[in-house]
Amino acid sequence: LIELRQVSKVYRMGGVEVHALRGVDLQVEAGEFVAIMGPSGSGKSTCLNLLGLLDRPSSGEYRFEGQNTASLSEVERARLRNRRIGFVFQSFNLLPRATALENVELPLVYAGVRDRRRALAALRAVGLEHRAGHLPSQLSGGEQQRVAIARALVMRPALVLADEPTGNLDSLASVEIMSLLQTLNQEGITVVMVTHEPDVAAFARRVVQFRDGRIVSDRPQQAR
Amino acid sequence: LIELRQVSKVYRMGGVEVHALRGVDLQVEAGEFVAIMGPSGSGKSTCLNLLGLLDRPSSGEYRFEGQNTASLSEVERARLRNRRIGFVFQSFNLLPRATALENVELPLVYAGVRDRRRALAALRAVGLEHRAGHLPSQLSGGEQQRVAIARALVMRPALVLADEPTGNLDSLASVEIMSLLQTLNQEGITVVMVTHEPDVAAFARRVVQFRDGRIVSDRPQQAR
Ligand SMILES: Nc1ncnc2c1ncn2[C@@H]1O[C@H](COP(=O)(O)OP(=O)(O)OP(=O)(O)O)[C@@H](O)[C@H]1O
Ligand SMILES: Nc1ncnc2c1ncn2[C@@H]1O[C@H](COP(=O)(O)OP(=O)(O)OP(=O)(O)O)[C@@H](O)[C@H]1O
Ligand SMILES: [Mg+2]
Ligand SMILES: [Mg+2]
Repeated sequence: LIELRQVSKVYRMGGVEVHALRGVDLQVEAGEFVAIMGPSGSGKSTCLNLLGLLDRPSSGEYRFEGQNTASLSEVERARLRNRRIGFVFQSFNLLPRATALENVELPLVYAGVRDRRRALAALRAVGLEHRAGHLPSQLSGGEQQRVAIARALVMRPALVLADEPTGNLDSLASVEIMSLLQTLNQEGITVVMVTHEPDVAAFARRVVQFRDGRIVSDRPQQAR
Repeated sequence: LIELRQVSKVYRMGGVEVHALRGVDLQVEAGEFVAIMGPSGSGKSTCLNLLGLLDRPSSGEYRFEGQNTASLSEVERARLRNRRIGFVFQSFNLLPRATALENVELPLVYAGVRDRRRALAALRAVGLEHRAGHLPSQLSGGEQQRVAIARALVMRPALVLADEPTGNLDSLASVEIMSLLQTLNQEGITVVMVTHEPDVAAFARRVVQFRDGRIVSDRPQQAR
């Protein structure tokens, strides 16, 4: 489904260069459930942003469903992001002036589909239908995170990329979200998730470890 | 040092009322190290915001250093927040157009103190002096969180309130931050920290459990 070949990412700030990714090779087949782990600043979010077509590699190749993403137009990238990829941001990225329900509806509206019931079902799946009318500023941290998860899942994408999806959730809410991702994965959705919590990574069938912009290990494991 | 007596907080949104806190009693002495835990949406951040004078109770009394906070003027509240309380927000709340160093300097500038070396020392204490010139958008999630921690500590406040300070940190960075808080606590700084991670709560000497806006348990424990 996705393939990174010798991908590097360099951020240039004035005279300084930050090598966030240094020659990463990663292949994920359809239906896999992968956990990405590693120290703070090791390049996990940078990698996930490239996989989600939110940024471009400085060098190397990224193939999505066999196609070289470098040859895609901006419109094609946006269309792929909207229909095939669900992205849960580390900082949620909810629209501040839209309610929880409107935030979850956003990908549907963007795709030209108007389906309030489907958005409400996504909110119900993360346990938040009772907060549908709240703005993000009227939600707790973990509730905002769950709205971001519902928004990523509402289009039933082929690939879900989740960046620390349980960072603000207590253990019960975390297990509920991981069970939801597991159910979707069993239905065929590919999941690539960044986490720093071993209890959460235990739900994946493969763990990729990052350090200083490189992959230092990539192993299958027995999932929880 | 701080005392909540029958404190309630009701958020009113149009016709709906959300009872985030329902009659909370909490007393914390100077020098304590308290962990606040509980499910997502149970009122932990609401409680911490009241303790940090960022919001006011709907009913009940909050005494800070023996003084009833209801009798304080806005100027006195802001002065107390700036000099006596360090606050680490769940969503970091960094100024987007200021560098990491400038964000850490902010409380000093606000107090009329100009001390770049002290701000740099605070950044060094959280392991980020090599990112001093980065804007928040040029930092990883865990790095932003650590800048927010450095900013809360730079004034050496009497009270540090930290809301999920390790939510985006890997276990090594988490232990480094908790050791830093422990050292400051041994020097006399009172720490009240919200966390959903048992490994992090283990550093505290007292654990307060919230559920549905109430405190359901409050017990001393042997710290790590
Ligand atoms: N400004 C607001 N207006 C309306 N409701 C609010 C507001 N802020 C918080 N709430 C609600 O109050 C409840 C408590 O929120 P709070 O942020 O204190 O929870 P929390 O324990 O910190 O949760 P989390 O662990 O998810 O961060 C939540 O259900 C939330 O939806
Ligand atoms: N826009 C940017 N400009 C410059 N440097 C950046 C930018 N974004 C990230 N970085 C740097 O690149 C490195 C990798 O960042 P990245 O966000 O991928 O880390 P991460 O593994 O997700 O960390 P965390 O676990 O803390 O979220 C970090 O050291 C960060 O400072
Ligand atoms: Mg990250
Ligand atoms: Mg909270």
